[in-house]
Amino acid sequence: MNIFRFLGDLSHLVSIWLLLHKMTTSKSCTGISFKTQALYALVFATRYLDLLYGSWHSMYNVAMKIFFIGSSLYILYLIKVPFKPTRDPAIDTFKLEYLVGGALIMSLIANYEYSFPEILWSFSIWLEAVAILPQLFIIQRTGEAENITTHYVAALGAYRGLYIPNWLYRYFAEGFFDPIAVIAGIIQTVIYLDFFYIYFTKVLKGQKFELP
Amino acid sequence: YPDTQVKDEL
Repeated sequence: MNIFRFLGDLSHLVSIWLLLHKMTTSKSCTGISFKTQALYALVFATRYLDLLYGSWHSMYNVAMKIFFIGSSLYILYLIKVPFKPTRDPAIDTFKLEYLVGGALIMSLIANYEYSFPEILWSFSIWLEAVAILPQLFIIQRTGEAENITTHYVAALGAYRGLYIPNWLYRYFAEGFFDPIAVIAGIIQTVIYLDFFYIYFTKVLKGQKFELP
Repeated sequence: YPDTQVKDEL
């Protein structure tokens, strides 16, 4: 564990807290992509259910895995049951088939071993890299977003962004290098760059998130 | 790949 990874994980926790805060205080899921949330639930299920076959590294690791699986299912429940009337499926139209299909193909090409757990892990890594796209698509389509939603997306982007200095640190300090996680993580961070540009130039200067 | 089987990252 190093400071970048810890801050990254903290940022991930903050993002989920922001999302839950937005939904429970406004009693709505307006502007939130159910598809992105469903993809994250799938990402966590395919990566963290390694708990079931004994992949227990530390209390920290186990507690985080359980939290991410549990909170993602709770978020899906909130969107589908109590806040269902506030969702507009007509703007959440990104084609999931491309993302899931692409991640599946990548997991068969890039994995460390042709075994079910390794392919599942690789699938979760590639899927996570693109899971935010339906959410960014909604923001792009509507041309604006509530501030709290943009804070949520920013915290989520910061999470994988912070993993990059973590990988650099681990490469030099520990000789650890995980090329699949690194390449997918860089792709994931690049996907956020446009968003971050507007977030830093507008939202953090007190303006509303609006596309030009 | 060193230790990539040990997936301790989240």
